This record gives sequence, structure tokens and C-alpha cells, in this order.
Amino acid sequence: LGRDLTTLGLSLNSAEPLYGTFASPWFEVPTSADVEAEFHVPACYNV
Amino acid sequence: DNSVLREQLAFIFAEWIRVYQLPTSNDKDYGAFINSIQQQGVLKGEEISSLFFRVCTEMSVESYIKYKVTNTTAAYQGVDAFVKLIVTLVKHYSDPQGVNHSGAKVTYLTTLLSIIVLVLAQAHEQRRGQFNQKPFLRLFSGLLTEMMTSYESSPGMYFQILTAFSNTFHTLQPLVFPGFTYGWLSLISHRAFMPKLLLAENGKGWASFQKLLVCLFRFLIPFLVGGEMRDTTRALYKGTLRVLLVLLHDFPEFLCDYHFSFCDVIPHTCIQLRNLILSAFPRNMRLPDPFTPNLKVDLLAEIHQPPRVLSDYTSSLSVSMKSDVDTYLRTREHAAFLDNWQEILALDPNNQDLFSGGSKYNVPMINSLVLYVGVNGIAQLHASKSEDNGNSSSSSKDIGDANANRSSSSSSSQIAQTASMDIFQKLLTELDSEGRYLFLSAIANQLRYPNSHTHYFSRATQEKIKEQITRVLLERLIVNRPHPWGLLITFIELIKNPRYAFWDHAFTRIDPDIEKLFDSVSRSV
Amino acid sequence: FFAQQMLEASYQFMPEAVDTERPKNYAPKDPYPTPSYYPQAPMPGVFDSPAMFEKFDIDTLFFIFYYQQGTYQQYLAARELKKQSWRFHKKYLTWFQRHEEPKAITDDYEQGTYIYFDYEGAWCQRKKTDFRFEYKFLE
Repeated sequence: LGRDLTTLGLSLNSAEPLYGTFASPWFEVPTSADVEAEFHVPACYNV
Repeated sequence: DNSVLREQLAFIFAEWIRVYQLPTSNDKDYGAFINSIQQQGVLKGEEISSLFFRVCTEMSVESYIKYKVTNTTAAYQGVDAFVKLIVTLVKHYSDPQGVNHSGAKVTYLTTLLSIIVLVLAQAHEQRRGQFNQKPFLRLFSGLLTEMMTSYESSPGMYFQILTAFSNTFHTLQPLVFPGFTYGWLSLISHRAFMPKLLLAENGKGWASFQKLLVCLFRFLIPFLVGGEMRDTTRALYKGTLRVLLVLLHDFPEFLCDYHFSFCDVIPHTCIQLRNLILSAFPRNMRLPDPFTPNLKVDLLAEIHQPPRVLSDYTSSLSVSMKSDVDTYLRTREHAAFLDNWQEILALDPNNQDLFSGGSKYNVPMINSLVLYVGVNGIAQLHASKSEDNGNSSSSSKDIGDANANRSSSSSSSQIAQTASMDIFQKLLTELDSEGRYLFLSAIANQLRYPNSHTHYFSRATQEKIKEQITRVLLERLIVNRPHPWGLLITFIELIKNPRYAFWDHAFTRIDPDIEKLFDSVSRSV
Repeated sequence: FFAQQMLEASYQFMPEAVDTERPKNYAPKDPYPTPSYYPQAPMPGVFDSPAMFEKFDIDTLFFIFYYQQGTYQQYLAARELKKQSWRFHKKYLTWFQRHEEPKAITDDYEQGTYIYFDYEGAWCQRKKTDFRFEYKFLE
């Protein structure tokens, strides 16, 4: 019968994409704050 | 015989780790180090540079194994330093011809990745039960993150980098390196890989990622088809569900367009997993509530749009079978193949392996045949309708508007009189119960979001074999959600439409539990 | 059987969060022995929160920007500098701030008196009069 997929630690009703805070298939991180935010540093900052 | 050289190369890498760890080190120091090893000839010539990276990989892994018990952060210093070395080398690398620097960098990175794969393969082979995937996971994860930070702003080159990683992960798939399975799934679903590949413009990364997902399902088959799940399989299955839920939520179109490839390799016992794939629908589509009373599916605008199918769904059909089917669909002259489906679709006994999902039938071939015949059937109906419309517009005066306004959907009787339906009819009567079950499952796989396939297959029901049709639908409904929209509207139609006289059939009362089940499902439906 | 055996091996080394997080570049090799009642390590995540960067003075922001390059901290420092009306010049590789309203503003540049940060020389802020900030150099 499968399982209740809402118990897999993913907020399936989130309006935001899940991939930005998806840390791993194997564990959930308590809050998205624990998942290091993605950042991008322009090449010219490499002084 | 190259132990002395190895020693020297190991010393150079140890020196790099020291530079990397200095809090005051910056890119200038890193650049100076690269220049010095270039002058020492370490990066000249393929042989010595390959040996150098091999030594770096082995040292990084060994230092992790050595220190992991005491202090994980320290244990990863070698690996993290190696990541920094690779990223710095790629950054400094330029095309010797001075023409295509980004292409040269990607080629160089690909070479380095292949050396890491070789070291992983050797460790996997030699250490077996003691093989530890973690340092390799850290290495690839670090490279993915650093490459994203450095090159994401150059989309052309960044996509080539992602493709290089995708090819590497395809090489490292669980069927080849089962000892790396959990690390591998972490990597293909990594935030710096999966979304980046799927978000590349025009979906150009989808085919690569679909290949990786098929590798995962193929590996899972023997573990899922068997009996009791072990902890290892349960963990892997749960991790797979989590990744699929992210895809269903963020990239449903990807699952829609490649549903066929995935259903080919998902064991038919994994009903919820398959439902998850089949429940995906395009984000710009608003699905009407399947429970809406008197829902007129035929009148939905989308119901006549063919779905995008990016999988090569005819690849499992032999050339001769395809041409036989084409001929029959065109001429409707009786053909030999119609009478021996059992033989054509059965797997050759010594081809029955763990990956055929334990069935004696060639499931991918059945899936391809059903979709191929269905697609042609739909095309024929549209062709005949446009002919009729051509005629009816000339005679709309005398036969009233009925025809001219005939709902553009084809009635069941029309569908029933087509060559495609002959083939389906034959399949239903010729195959044994297992073959019929797989055939009906292939049809049920088309009951997805509103599109012409959903419409066609939901009406292609036969009076006979209702019990099996009901079973195929029911087993997909009683599992936990999600349930594909097309499945729901088909079952609702089956239960409600007096034409099917569903409740008159003995099998709905065959057993008190079954009776209760039908009542509960019909109540919820 | 081989696949099952190796899957067990893979299972026993199941990945954890620490295995894939970004390396903490700065690991003091021989930390200064401060009294034990002082915190012996930075609080985890304290340098990952944008709110903390609002509290740093401008000198600290410039230090992080130039000495923690390519890290998330450099990204946060740059964001905070921009919020405080500093603008990065891609040619001079340093930050400029208007000292007063520019005398001229066109589609391609603005011209006037600016403060800029001298990170190579005396590590201090300097005033530059009649400077033309061409927008093609604006990051």
C-alpha cells in the first residue's frame, strides 16, 4: 500500500521550490536555515 | 617501480595541504604554488600528471580513513585541499592553442574526474565490504559546490561541466559500483547538480538526468521485486521517494515527459512509486476536481492535446514488428502476428534475469506496443474526424447541426471500430492472465493528466475481462496517495456510468472484504 | 549477491550532513590558549547570518571581503557593503561611496567626489575628487 508520503520530511505544499533546501535523500535538516544558502560570488570579487 | 616518484608527489601534495590550511592563504599563494609545481614538471606530460592526481586522491582517501574516528573535520582536510587544488588548476588551465579556454578547462576537469573514478573503482574492488564511500562523496560534492560558485555565471561552460559530472555519475552508477550507492544518490540529487541540470535552458539537461534516474530504478528492481525488504533496500527506497517528491514538486514536466522511460523500469509491484510518476502534470495546467459531479471530460480543452513524450517509446519494438503493426493499422488485413502475441511478447527464457522484474514477459515491449498502437489509433481517429467534418460541413444543412457540432471527441463505438482496437482486442483474448495484466497496466499507465492519451485509453474498455480491468485500476487506487488524475476519472466513470453496469458484476460481491473495499473506494471516489 | 553485499557496505557508511557540507576553511592550527570560560570556538553559524553582518563596522566588512574570498562570508560582506551604499568598481577592484551628490550623471557614468577603500596601501578610506565612475565598471 505504499506509505504516507507527507511523512518523509518534505513540505509538499510549499510555494517555494524544494530543491534549494533539499540537503540529502538520507536525512532532513531541522530548518532550511541549517541548509547553507546558495550564493554566487562574481568573478571580479576574486581580487 | 615508481615508489620514489610517488614519494616525491606525495610530498608535493602534503605541501599543498599545508598552504591550503594557512588562514592567511589566498588566491595569490595558490597561484604561486601552481606555478612552482608547473616548473617542477609535475603537470607536464600525461603520465606524471595522472600519477600525481592518483597519489592526491589516494592520500586524501587514506587520510580520511585514518582520522575519521578522531575528528571528521580534520579527516576531511586532505579531501578539501584536493578539491581546492582541482578548482585552482581548472581556473588556471588554458587552451594551449589559445582558442577555446572553456572547452579546454572542461576537458581537463573530465580527465581529473576519470582519475578519481579509477581510484574509486580500485578501492571498491579491493576493499569490498570495507569500502568507504564517504571521502569520494565529499570529493565530488565539494567539486560540484565549488564549480557552481565559480562558473554558474558562465552558463555555456557551466552546462558542459554539469555534463562532465553527469557522465561521471553514469559511470559510477549502483549497478556497477553498489558500494557507492548511497553516496551516488546523494550526488545526483545534490543541490549543485540536479536542479542546475534540470534548469539548464530548453531542458537540455533532462536527457542526461533521465538516464541517471533509470540507472537507479534498474538497480532497485531485484531488491524490490523480491520478498521482504531489507533495511538497506528500505533506506534506498525511502531516499528514492524523497528525491522523486522533490522532482514532482519542482520539475513535474520532467516526470511527465519521461514517464514512459521510468514506467519501463519501475517494477509493477511498486504501485505507489509508479503512481508518483504518473501523477505529475504540467504546472500551467489546472486539473478539474475529478469528483466534480457530471464532469464532462470530453469538453476539456486539453483532452485533445497529445502529451509530450520525450522517451524513445518505440525502441523496444523490433523493426519487423513495427512494420507489421504499421501495415495492419493501414490495411486492416489479417496478419500472422495477431494470432501469436503470447510468443512474440514472451521473454526468451534465458533472457529472464533479475532485471526483467521476475516476469516471463518483455514488459518494455508491451508498454511500447500499447503506446505505439494507441498513438496511431488517435491519429487515425483525428484523420477520420477531419474527413467527416469536411463532409458534414457540406451537408450540415440537411442533417442538422448534430454532426457539425459533434463533440470533437470520438464516441466509444467509433474507437471500437478501429484497427488499433482490433489489436487491443486480440491482446486481451490471446494473452494469459499475467500477460493481460501487464497489457492492462500499460494502458493504465496512460491515465494521467488531461490529454489525448488519457482520453483515448480511458475509453478503450471491453465488456470482457472487466474483473481484471477493475483490479488493475483498483490496486492503483487503494495505495497511499498520490493518485493520477486520469486514473480517478476512469474509475469514477466505471462506477457511475450505468452503461458499464458495474455493480451487477458478480466479482463486486465475490467476498465480504472485497465488497467492503469497493464500498469504501466508491464512497471516497 | 555481490550487489547485496556491497550495498550493505554502502549502508554502513550512510552519508550524514557533515559529509557534504561546505568545508570550514578557517581552522586555527594552534589557537591562542584563552581562559576556558571564554568560548573556545566561534558559535556555529554565527558568521552565516546576514543579520550579524549589519553589526560589523566597515573595516571588518572590508577585512572579510578581501581575506575570505570565494566564501559565503565574502558574499554576505559584499551584500552589507552594498546596503551601506558602497559600489564595487571592477577595474580598481575596490569599493566606492559617494561623498556628495555627483556633479554629473549620464547613462554611462557619474562624476563627483567619492570615498574609496585603499585595501592595498594603507588599508584606509581615501577621498577622490572629480572621479568618473563609468557604469561599465560597476559590478
